[in-house]
Amino acid sequence: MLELRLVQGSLLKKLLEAIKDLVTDANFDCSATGFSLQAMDSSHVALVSLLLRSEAFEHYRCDRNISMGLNLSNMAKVLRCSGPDDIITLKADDGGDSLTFMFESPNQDKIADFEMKLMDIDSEHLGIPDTEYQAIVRMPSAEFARICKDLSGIGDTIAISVTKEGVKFSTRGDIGSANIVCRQNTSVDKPEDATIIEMEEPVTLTFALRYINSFTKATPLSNQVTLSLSSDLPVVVEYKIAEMGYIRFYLAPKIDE
Amino acid sequence: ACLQKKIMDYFNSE
Repeated sequence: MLELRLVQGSLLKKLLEAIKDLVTDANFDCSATGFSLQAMDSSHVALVSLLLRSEAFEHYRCDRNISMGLNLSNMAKVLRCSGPDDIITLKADDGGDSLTFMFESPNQDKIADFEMKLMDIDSEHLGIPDTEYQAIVRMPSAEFARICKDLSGIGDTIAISVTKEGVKFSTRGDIGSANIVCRQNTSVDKPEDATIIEMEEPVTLTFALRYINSFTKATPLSNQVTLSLSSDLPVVVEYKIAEMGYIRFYLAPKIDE
Repeated sequence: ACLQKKIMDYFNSE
């Protein structure tokens, strides 16, 4: 038996909006740790890993580990039927072939339930080693989204370069080129407005901009985004969900032939 | 020319 009650139901809605265009079908795994997903995009260039810890739920019952295959675009459609302040409860029976979503309005005057059929999905689970990154940049997530959107009007790739001067985002296209430099800035009124750069060594990596742009759909989940970079390794773009979990996107870099 | 690496080139299947 699975029964998960999420008072801040909008979190689940935002998570689905963040991944539905990147991944078509995926398995949601439920264990004592929490509700999680790991999936690759269809080109196997990007990987998304998300976790909502069991503590994020007001009620968390998961009698045994369960993997539920779902079409994410359909799941997003179901979640869009919930109100912005609704409490969402997920329910599934052991060995069942469906997942039930229950939406309760905050004052309990409206209760809706939607049942979705589960799918069998063959998915490869990748082991992601713990790595010390050469550079870690924390910055306002809205600022990062704005930069990615602006650069995508100019070129198809984004070079992210971290030096002691700051972090530079660059692109180049038919109409010309663009560089945006963000310097470390900790003298802000609110901590979420800070830009913090931790650098062991300078690093520059180039990525397909359309993927990075797609990751920024997670912006409503967190005021800050963290970029972790090392030479010849996928970048990690992480949005922390308060104390409750995270969504991490990994993207393989482009390599000069 | 730039070569797009795949994510499996970095992370192994468990």
